[in-house]
Amino acid sequence: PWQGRSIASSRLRMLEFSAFLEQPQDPETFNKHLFVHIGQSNPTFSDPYLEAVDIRQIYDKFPEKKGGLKELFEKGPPNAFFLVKFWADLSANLQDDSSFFYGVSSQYESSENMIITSSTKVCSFGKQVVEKVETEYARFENGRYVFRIHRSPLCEYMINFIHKLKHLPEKYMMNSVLENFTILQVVSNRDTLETLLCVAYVFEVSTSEHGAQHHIYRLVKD
Amino acid sequence: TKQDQVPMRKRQLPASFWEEPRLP
Repeated sequence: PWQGRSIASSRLRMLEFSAFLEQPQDPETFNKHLFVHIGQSNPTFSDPYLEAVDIRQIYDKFPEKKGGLKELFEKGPPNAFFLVKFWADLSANLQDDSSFFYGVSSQYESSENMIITSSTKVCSFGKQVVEKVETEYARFENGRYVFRIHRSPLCEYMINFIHKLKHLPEKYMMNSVLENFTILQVVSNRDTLETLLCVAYVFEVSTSEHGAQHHIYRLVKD
Repeated sequence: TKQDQVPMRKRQLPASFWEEPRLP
Protein backbone atom coordinates (compact mmCIF):
# COMPACT_ATOMS: atom_id res chain seq x y z
CA PRO A 1 0.00 0.00 0.00
CA TRP A 2 2.86 2.44 0.48
CA GLN A 3 3.64 2.56 -3.24
CA GLY A 4 2.22 5.82 -4.54
CA ARG A 5 1.24 6.82 -0.99
CA SER A 6 4.68 7.42 0.54
CA ILE A 7 8.29 7.80 -0.54
CA ALA A 8 8.69 4.28 -1.88
CA SER A 9 9.52 2.60 -5.17
CA SER A 10 9.01 -1.09 -5.84
CA ARG A 11 12.56 -1.65 -4.56
CA LEU A 12 13.11 0.69 -1.62
CA ARG A 13 10.96 2.54 0.89
CA MET A 14 12.00 5.55 2.96
CA LEU A 15 10.94 5.04 6.57
CA GLU A 16 12.23 8.19 8.19
CA PHE A 17 14.22 11.32 7.40
CA SER A 18 15.31 14.14 9.69
CA ALA A 19 17.82 16.97 9.85
CA PHE A 20 18.40 18.11 13.40
CA LEU A 21 20.45 20.03 15.93
CA GLU A 22 21.44 18.51 19.24
CA GLN A 23 22.27 20.94 21.99
CA PRO A 24 23.62 19.58 25.27
CA GLN A 25 21.59 20.76 28.26
CA ASP A 26 23.81 19.19 30.86
CA PRO A 27 26.26 16.26 30.70
CA GLU A 28 23.44 13.73 30.49
CA THR A 29 20.67 15.31 28.44
CA PHE A 30 20.38 16.75 24.94
CA ASN A 31 17.80 19.04 23.46
CA LYS A 32 17.00 17.83 19.93
CA HIS A 33 15.59 20.35 17.48
CA LEU A 34 14.22 19.04 14.16
CA PHE A 35 14.77 21.39 11.21
CA VAL A 36 12.90 19.02 8.91
CA HIS A 37 11.33 15.66 9.55
CA ILE A 38 9.49 12.89 7.72
CA GLY A 39 8.20 10.43 10.27
CA GLN A 40 7.17 6.81 9.93
CA SER A 41 3.87 6.43 8.12
CA ASN A 42 1.89 3.29 7.52
CA PRO A 43 -0.48 4.03 4.66
CA THR A 44 -3.27 1.59 3.87
CA PHE A 45 -5.07 0.85 0.59
CA SER A 46 -7.87 3.19 1.66
CA ASP A 47 -5.50 6.19 1.81
CA PRO A 48 -5.43 8.43 -1.28
CA TYR A 49 -2.46 8.45 -3.62
CA LEU A 50 0.03 11.28 -3.31
CA GLU A 51 -0.68 14.28 -5.50
CA ALA A 52 1.42 14.46 -8.64
CA VAL A 53 3.71 17.25 -9.82
CA ASP A 54 4.92 17.47 -13.42
CA ILE A 55 8.69 17.08 -13.13
CA ARG A 56 9.22 19.65 -15.92
CA GLN A 57 7.98 22.35 -13.53
CA ILE A 58 11.09 21.88 -11.36
CA TYR A 59 13.86 20.77 -13.78
CA ASP A 60 15.69 24.09 -13.58
CA LYS A 61 15.83 23.96 -9.76
CA PHE A 62 18.15 20.95 -9.97
CA PRO A 63 21.25 20.03 -11.97
CA GLU A 64 20.32 19.92 -15.66
CA LYS A 65 23.48 18.72 -17.33
CA LYS A 66 24.78 15.16 -17.50
CA GLY A 67 23.39 13.07 -14.68
CA GLY A 68 20.80 15.76 -13.95
CA LEU A 69 17.19 15.24 -12.93
CA LYS A 70 15.91 15.00 -16.53
CA GLU A 71 18.38 12.30 -17.48
CA LEU A 72 17.75 10.42 -14.23
CA PHE A 73 13.99 10.45 -14.81
CA GLU A 74 14.39 9.27 -18.38
CA LYS A 75 16.45 6.34 -17.07
CA GLY A 76 13.70 5.58 -14.53
CA PRO A 77 11.99 3.76 -12.98
CA PRO A 78 9.32 6.49 -12.90
CA ASN A 79 7.79 5.22 -9.64
CA ALA A 80 11.01 6.09 -7.79
CA PHE A 81 10.72 9.91 -8.15
CA PHE A 82 9.31 12.20 -5.48
CA LEU A 83 9.15 15.86 -4.54
CA VAL A 84 9.13 16.92 -0.90
CA LYS A 85 8.13 20.44 0.07
CA PHE A 86 9.49 21.11 3.53
CA TRP A 87 8.43 23.91 5.82
CA ALA A 88 11.59 23.98 7.92
CA ASP A 89 11.50 24.84 11.61
CA LEU A 90 14.11 27.53 12.17
CA SER A 91 12.84 28.54 15.60
CA ALA A 92 15.84 27.03 17.41
CA ASN A 93 18.23 29.33 19.16
CA LEU A 94 21.45 28.83 17.21
CA GLN A 95 24.72 29.84 18.77
CA ASP A 96 28.20 29.09 17.56
CA ASP A 97 29.08 26.35 19.93
CA SER A 98 31.35 23.42 19.17
CA SER A 99 29.32 21.18 21.48
CA PHE A 100 26.33 21.50 19.14
CA PHE A 101 25.81 18.62 16.73
CA TYR A 102 24.11 19.17 13.36
CA GLY A 103 23.10 15.89 11.77
CA VAL A 104 20.91 14.03 9.32
CA SER A 105 19.42 10.61 9.96
CA SER A 106 17.43 8.50 7.54
CA GLN A 107 16.15 4.95 7.32
CA TYR A 108 15.05 2.78 4.41
CA GLU A 109 13.78 -0.77 3.96
CA SER A 110 13.73 -3.27 1.14
CA SER A 111 12.87 -6.88 0.50
CA GLU A 112 16.27 -7.20 -1.19
CA ASN A 113 19.68 -7.61 0.30
CA MET A 114 21.88 -5.05 -1.44
CA ILE A 115 24.34 -2.24 -0.83
CA ILE A 116 22.91 1.22 -1.36
CA THR A 117 24.60 4.50 -2.23
CA SER A 118 22.95 7.76 -1.26
CA SER A 119 24.06 10.90 -3.10
CA THR A 120 22.84 14.19 -1.63
CA LYS A 121 23.44 17.29 -3.74
CA VAL A 122 22.84 20.76 -2.34
CA CYS A 123 21.94 23.13 -5.17
CA SER A 124 21.91 26.89 -5.45
CA PHE A 125 20.04 28.29 -8.47
CA GLY A 126 19.92 24.73 -9.78
CA LYS A 127 23.69 24.29 -9.69
CA GLN A 128 25.32 21.77 -7.40
CA VAL A 129 27.44 23.40 -4.71
CA VAL A 130 28.27 20.40 -2.55
CA GLU A 131 27.63 16.66 -2.64
CA LYS A 132 27.75 13.96 0.01
CA VAL A 133 27.94 10.31 -1.01
CA GLU A 134 27.26 7.61 1.56
CA THR A 135 27.27 3.83 1.27
CA GLU A 136 25.13 1.69 3.50
CA TYR A 137 24.89 -2.06 4.01
CA ALA A 138 21.66 -3.88 4.82
CA ARG A 139 20.73 -5.36 8.18
CA PHE A 140 18.17 -8.12 8.21
CA GLU A 141 15.47 -7.24 10.76
CA ASN A 142 11.94 -8.59 11.16
CA GLY A 143 11.84 -10.21 7.75
CA ARG A 144 13.15 -7.28 5.71
CA TYR A 145 16.41 -5.48 5.02
CA VAL A 146 16.89 -2.17 6.79
CA PHE A 147 19.38 0.56 5.88
CA ARG A 148 20.21 3.24 8.46
CA ILE A 149 22.20 6.38 7.81
CA HIS A 150 22.50 7.39 11.44
CA ARG A 151 23.63 10.83 12.62
CA SER A 152 25.47 11.77 9.45
CA PRO A 153 27.13 15.14 10.23
CA LEU A 154 25.76 18.13 8.33
CA CYS A 155 28.48 19.71 6.19
CA GLU A 156 29.99 23.16 6.90
CA TYR A 157 28.20 24.67 3.90
CA MET A 158 24.80 23.67 5.30
CA ILE A 159 25.58 24.81 8.85
CA ASN A 160 26.70 28.21 7.57
CA PHE A 161 23.67 28.41 5.30
CA ILE A 162 21.28 27.76 8.20
CA HIS A 163 23.05 30.38 10.35
CA LYS A 164 22.90 33.00 7.59
CA LEU A 165 19.25 32.22 6.91
CA LYS A 166 18.46 32.62 10.61
CA HIS A 167 20.04 36.05 10.62
CA LEU A 168 17.61 37.41 8.03
CA PRO A 169 15.11 39.65 9.79
CA GLU A 170 11.91 38.58 8.00
CA LYS A 171 10.44 35.23 6.98
CA TYR A 172 9.65 36.44 3.46
CA MET A 173 13.36 37.16 3.00
CA MET A 174 14.23 33.64 4.12
CA ASN A 175 11.65 32.20 1.71
CA SER A 176 13.05 34.32 -1.08
CA VAL A 177 16.51 32.81 -0.47
CA LEU A 178 15.02 29.33 -0.16
CA GLU A 179 13.29 29.66 -3.54
CA ASN A 180 16.70 29.05 -5.11
CA PHE A 181 17.95 26.49 -2.60
CA THR A 182 17.17 22.81 -3.27
CA ILE A 183 18.50 19.38 -2.41
CA LEU A 184 18.50 16.32 -4.66
CA GLN A 185 18.91 12.92 -3.06
CA VAL A 186 19.45 9.87 -5.23
CA VAL A 187 19.59 6.43 -3.64
CA SER A 188 20.87 3.75 -5.95
CA ASN A 189 22.02 0.15 -5.89
CA ARG A 190 25.79 0.41 -5.55
CA ASP A 191 26.49 -2.59 -7.74
CA THR A 192 23.89 -2.29 -10.50
CA LEU A 193 23.65 1.57 -10.40
CA GLU A 194 19.85 1.29 -10.65
CA THR A 195 17.95 4.22 -9.18
CA LEU A 196 16.01 3.04 -6.13
CA LEU A 197 14.67 6.40 -4.95
CA CYS A 198 15.12 9.97 -6.12
CA VAL A 199 13.82 12.73 -3.87
CA ALA A 200 13.84 16.41 -4.81
CA TYR A 201 13.56 18.66 -1.75
CA VAL A 202 12.33 22.25 -1.82
CA PHE A 203 11.87 24.55 1.16
CA GLU A 204 10.00 27.31 2.91
CA VAL A 205 10.23 28.43 6.52
CA SER A 206 7.55 27.08 8.84
CA THR A 207 5.14 29.53 10.41
CA SER A 208 3.56 26.77 12.47
CA GLU A 209 3.82 26.46 16.23
CA HIS A 210 3.98 22.72 15.72
CA GLY A 211 7.41 22.65 14.13
CA ALA A 212 8.55 21.31 10.77
CA GLN A 213 5.90 20.30 8.23
CA HIS A 214 5.96 18.74 4.78
CA HIS A 215 3.99 17.63 1.73
CA ILE A 216 5.10 14.74 -0.47
CA TYR A 217 4.34 14.53 -4.20
CA ARG A 218 4.93 11.96 -6.91
CA LEU A 219 6.96 13.35 -9.80
CA VAL A 220 5.42 12.50 -13.14
CA LYS A 221 5.73 13.48 -16.78
CA ASP A 222 2.31 13.58 -18.39
CA THR B 1 10.83 32.96 -21.23
CA LYS B 2 13.28 30.57 -19.65
CA GLN B 3 11.77 28.42 -16.93
CA ASP B 4 14.45 29.55 -14.45
CA GLN B 5 13.11 33.08 -14.67
CA VAL B 6 9.62 31.98 -13.70
CA PRO B 7 8.92 32.34 -9.97
CA MET B 8 7.64 29.17 -8.31
CA ARG B 9 4.31 30.91 -7.61
CA LYS B 10 3.68 31.18 -11.35
CA ARG B 11 4.32 27.51 -12.08
CA GLN B 12 1.76 24.73 -12.41
CA LEU B 13 1.94 23.27 -8.92
CA PRO B 14 -0.85 21.86 -6.74
CA ALA B 15 -2.59 24.34 -4.40
CA SER B 16 -1.32 22.29 -1.46
CA PHE B 17 2.23 23.26 -2.43
CA TRP B 18 1.55 26.65 -0.86
CA GLU B 19 -0.46 25.46 2.12
CA GLU B 20 1.59 24.63 5.17
CA PRO B 21 0.01 21.71 7.04
CA ARG B 22 -1.17 22.64 10.54
CA LEU B 23 -0.67 19.26 12.13
CA PRO B 24 0.73 19.10 15.63
